[in-house]
Amino acid sequence: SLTQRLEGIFKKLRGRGTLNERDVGEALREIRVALLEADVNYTVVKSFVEKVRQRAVGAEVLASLTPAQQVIKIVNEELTRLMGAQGAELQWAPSAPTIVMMCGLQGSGKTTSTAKLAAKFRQEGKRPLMVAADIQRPAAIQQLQTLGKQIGVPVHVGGPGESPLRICQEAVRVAAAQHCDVLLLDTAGRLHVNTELMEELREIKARLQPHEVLLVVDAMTGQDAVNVAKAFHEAVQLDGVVLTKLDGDARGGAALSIREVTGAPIKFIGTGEKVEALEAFHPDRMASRILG
Amino acid sequence: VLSRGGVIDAASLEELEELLIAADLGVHTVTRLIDGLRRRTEGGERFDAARLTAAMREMIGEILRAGEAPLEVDRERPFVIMVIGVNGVGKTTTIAKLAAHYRGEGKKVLLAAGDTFRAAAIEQLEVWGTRAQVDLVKHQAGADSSAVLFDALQAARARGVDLLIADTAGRLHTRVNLMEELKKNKRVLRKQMERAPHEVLLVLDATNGQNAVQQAEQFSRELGVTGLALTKLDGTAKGGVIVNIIERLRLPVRFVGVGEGLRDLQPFVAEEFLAALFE
Ligand SMILES: Nc1nc2c(ncn2[C@@H]2O[C@H](COP(=O)(O)OP(=O)(O)OP(=O)(O)O)[C@@H](O)[C@H]2O)c(=O)[nH]1
Ligand SMILES: Nc1nc2c(ncn2[C@@H]2O[C@H](COP(=O)(O)OP(=O)(O)OP(=O)(O)O)[C@@H](O)[C@H]2O)c(=O)[nH]1
Ligand SMILES: [Mg+2]
Ligand SMILES: [Mg+2]
Repeated sequence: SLTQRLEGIFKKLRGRGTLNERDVGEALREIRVALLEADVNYTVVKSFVEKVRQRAVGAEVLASLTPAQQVIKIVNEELTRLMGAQGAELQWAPSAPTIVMMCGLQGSGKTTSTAKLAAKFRQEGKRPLMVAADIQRPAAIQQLQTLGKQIGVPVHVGGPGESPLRICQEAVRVAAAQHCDVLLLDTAGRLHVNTELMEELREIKARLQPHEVLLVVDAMTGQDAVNVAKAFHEAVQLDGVVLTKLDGDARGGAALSIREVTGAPIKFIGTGEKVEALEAFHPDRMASRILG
Repeated sequence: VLSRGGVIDAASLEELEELLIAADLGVHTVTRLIDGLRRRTEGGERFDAARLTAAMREMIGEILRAGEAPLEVDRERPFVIMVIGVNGVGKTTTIAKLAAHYRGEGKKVLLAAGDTFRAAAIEQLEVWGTRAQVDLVKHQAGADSSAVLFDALQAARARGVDLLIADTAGRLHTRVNLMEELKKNKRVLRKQMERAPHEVLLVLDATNGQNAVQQAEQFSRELGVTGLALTKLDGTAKGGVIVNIIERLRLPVRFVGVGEGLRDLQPFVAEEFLAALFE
């Protein structure tokens, strides 16, 4: 573990009162490796390590801690602070329906997460309506309909030839008519470099003015997370992130990268394939997971 | 950054290191490569950015070429391909592309809807089957996946099909019970036909980072993987994890996925992958 590696570095320095430049330098190299192993983007690692250096050099080693533990304490605090406040919740609109738009790369878990959120809101006594706005993936509509039946939440499906934008606009009318509290738009997976599809997303955002735009990201995402997050943020101004597949053993460094470049908080995490597998985000737990 | 006698442009070396880390090769692999590069550049000559890059390209190219081994499907009939991998990587879509590819070669292809778990997984493969103009063997949702594969293989042999491609449900390699299910799927095929499945194809997503290494290791250890497919290379992710995976596990990369359409499948060509890596 990182703590063990740092203990090794500091073993020879017992009894020093403050952390000097060279001790910290070596420790920072270990921290850099740990973060890169965890898939944190290398530019984010650079700036993060620099922040830690500034706090660590000359820092007092608390009587109860070893130098290694003191550095770890600083790293953990910085990471947790970066990961953002705990329990960043969905912001409910002043008047119904609250419109939530799910977006992200192919296969990240949007459709499943849409159903998970809908199930959660239904449990909380709300009236959700899911919108099958992915008309390109084979059986995407059936996928959302099947999930809708499982959780007892209706799904709005468009007519033949209707564009995703039209489907969403029609859904808003339906939601108002049926007094739904929250409208969840499940959009098609798309590449951030697909100009046409990013424009489609921009248009849905512009015309529907969703109260929450959530980027759904696979926790296994590597260095590319920064590029994806930046592009989606520029296109539709993200309000939050859903980080999925955290039930695996990916360290999840993408979470830090995304937070760093967009400022968007992680609002929910996916912890399994079942519709109940949605949890609140804990920045401190994520920080220690990333550090390994 | 002075090597014994040689001179390396330190800034270029750092730039190269960052390029490779950004491409998801992984910090440990990159460190190894950079050390190897340093050794190669000892000998008194000056290595500037261009020469460093060329030398690094050569080193990585060597590893990638070892991973170039096209799938040979004519040695068995039906040739059975079992497609596995974690959730959402592109298994079902890759199967559709493979079906179209082999049908285009005049082969008779049959698909097995082995994902009996995920919502509308069978329907998804059915749509693809229709588009690729190949038949599909399926049971109802929630059925035993081994029973589907068993029936599909029986049908494949009875119909004199050239290729049987089996879809399986996505699963994380950390789920012991799901890995056991996959092992049972494999046993059931093997019991019916001596060397089936002839290819256990692990699908990896190019947008994944270092976890792809764990996926390759675990699926390999538990199932015995014989080939890889790397999808979503049409994005900006470079899929650099494959360098470490090829080197450590000696697994060939059969195909790369470059889009969501039926024709968006290409054979893995080391030179092309290398060129994209350094773009
Ligand atoms: N283990 C695990 N699997 C998940 C999680 N979230 C989603 N999945 C699985 O990931 C796969 C992809 O999920 P989808 O919901 O279809 O992803 P998507 O983003 O809608 O995909 P596209 O619409 O094709 O872009 C499915 O097999 C899901 O069951 C999670 O938190 N944990
Ligand atoms: N851009 C791009 N998208 C791809 C590629 N391959 C698959 N996809 C997309 O990725 C998403 C997931 O593909 P699937 O084939 O459903 O993946 P899967 O592994 O079968 O997913 P599960 O069965 O849920 O585990 C779909 O939206 C596909 O269109 C590729 O090479 N490029
Ligand atoms: Mg979807
Ligand atoms: Mg599938």
